[in-house]
Amino acid sequence: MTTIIAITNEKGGVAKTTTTLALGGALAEANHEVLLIDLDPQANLTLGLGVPPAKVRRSIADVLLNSANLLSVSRETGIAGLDIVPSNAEMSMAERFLPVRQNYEHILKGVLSGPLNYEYVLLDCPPSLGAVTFNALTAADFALIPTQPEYFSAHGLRSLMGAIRKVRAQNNPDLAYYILITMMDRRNRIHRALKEQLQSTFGEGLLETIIEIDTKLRESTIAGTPITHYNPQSRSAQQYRALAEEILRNAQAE
Amino acid sequence: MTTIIAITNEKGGVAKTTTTLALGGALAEANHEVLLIDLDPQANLTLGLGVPPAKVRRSIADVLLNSANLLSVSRETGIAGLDIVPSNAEMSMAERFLPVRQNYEHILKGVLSGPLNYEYVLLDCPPSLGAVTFNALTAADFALIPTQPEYFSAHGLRSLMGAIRKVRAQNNPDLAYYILITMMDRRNRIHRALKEQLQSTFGEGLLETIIEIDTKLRESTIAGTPITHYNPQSRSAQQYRALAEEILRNAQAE
Ligand SMILES: Nc1ncnc2c1ncn2[C@@H]1O[C@H](COP(=O)(O)OP(=O)(O)OP(=O)(O)O)[C@@H](O)[C@H]1O
Ligand SMILES: Nc1ncnc2c1ncn2[C@@H]1O[C@H](COP(=O)(O)OP(=O)(O)OP(=O)(O)O)[C@@H](O)[C@H]1O
Ligand SMILES: [Mg+2]
Ligand SMILES: [Mg+2]
Repeated sequence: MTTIIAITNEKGGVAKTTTTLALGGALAEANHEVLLIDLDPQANLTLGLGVPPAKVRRSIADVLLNSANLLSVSRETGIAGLDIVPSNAEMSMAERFLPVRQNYEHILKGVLSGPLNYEYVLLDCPPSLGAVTFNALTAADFALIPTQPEYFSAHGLRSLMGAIRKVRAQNNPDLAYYILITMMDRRNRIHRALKEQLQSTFGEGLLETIIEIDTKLRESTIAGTPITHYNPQSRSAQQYRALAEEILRNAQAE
Repeated sequence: MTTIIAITNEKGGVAKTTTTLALGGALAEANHEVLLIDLDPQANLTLGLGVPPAKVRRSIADVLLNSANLLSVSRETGIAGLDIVPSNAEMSMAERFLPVRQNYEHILKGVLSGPLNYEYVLLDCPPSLGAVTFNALTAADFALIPTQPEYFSAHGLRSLMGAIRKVRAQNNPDLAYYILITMMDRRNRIHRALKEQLQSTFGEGLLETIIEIDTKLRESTIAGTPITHYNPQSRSAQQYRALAEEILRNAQAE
């Protein structure tokens, strides 16, 4: 049984990639088999695991645009239980060329429908609500939505909720979602106020786990290693482990 | 004589919108006539000036996709010398439908080619390198590139430089660029290291002005007012005034 999680938010810079890396690390560390898929032409997930995107010849773009086999493009990361399907600049063609195909929103779901030797597939999405993100939402069991406790981020959730409703109506009726507060600074008055607002607006839809600002997360991206393996004792490693546990609990409760 | 500035970076959350708002405020305060254009479907620039995007009936999408007149869509902001052409969710159609037109990269340049009663036009771009951003780069005199002194942001400049070279070769030979360090935390070791690296890589291409972290900028977006008018004595208001002066000096030196 494979659980597919789309890590998405149209708002830029809210820790989508950082969350994909860290959650992937935490799940792999807990002995789950995990596949990370980089859907962003920026290829930050690929870079964050130490793979230079400029050297990636075959990427997720070949799978989505040229019917390449997913597993032939995936590669090991050096972390036990954690594989990646990398991205590269070719993915910038996807927004333009996916929509010309019949049922284009189902392409990724089709690719992921075969038997996969992974318990979790994490999809790192670009900061947009275009063809690529709709593919991810159509394929996903649930959307994990990292959000900074800031005004533009909180406001942006409105259009994402609209996109989720649309995907539920057209392609994926069981699509669930969880919102995750990231980059929180507990000393900041606006962050505390917006956290309260998110809790009262979303209730159960907001995860209890909160990820706080931690510069060790910046260091881990430079080191090309998930925080759980780069600095296992750090506060953010513990917080992302708590996130993995909360997600596992929610999945079982379903 | 109108100077057109594209505020752009594929990397999300690097203060493109915040910079457009604050630089616009600083230029208007110095008695220049300024037009802000929101090219992002998130419509954060529109929201940051207190206009709810959900209530915007005619937006920049009508100008780009339905040949509406630019000035008929623009509106006053309540700040003397500062007007805005708002965005709304319709702009999400632009990435998909602009490319089907003949010479689609020149549409915005055409719209801005008539005599405009503005000395500066600032274009707030979405976090992508698609049809909308290529339109902005084709129309612009120069690109202003906000960048956080962080690993993913610094790495992302590579693909943006490639896009600028391409636009220079095909559509806009005189396109210049300036990189602006934003959201800088001077106490942070990685920020200091990456600032040095950006200085040695880009030399003259990196502006001397640096924008530091300042929570008053977050407050100003909630208030719907540029920082120069929301809290004129704040450090970030001073830094954005210094940015306006540096840009004016560079423009004269050209
Ligand atoms: N909890 C945190 N503490 C400190 N820095 C963080 C934290 N989470 C993320 N960052 C940093 O903030 C920046 C933005 O994070 P990231 O790139 O993961 O966001 P994103 O949503 O994937 O961005 P994009 O929209 O461009 O894809 C990165 O430089 C990252 O290293
Ligand atoms: N110097 C600063 N100090 C503190 N907060 C800042 C600063 N600059 C921007 N911010 C905040 O950081 C967040 C990201 O900024 P902003 O939304 O302007 O970036 P952007 O590049 O336009 O994002 P997107 O890629 O989504 O369009 C916002 O919540 C903004 O209020
Ligand atoms: Mg990312
Ligand atoms: Mg923006």
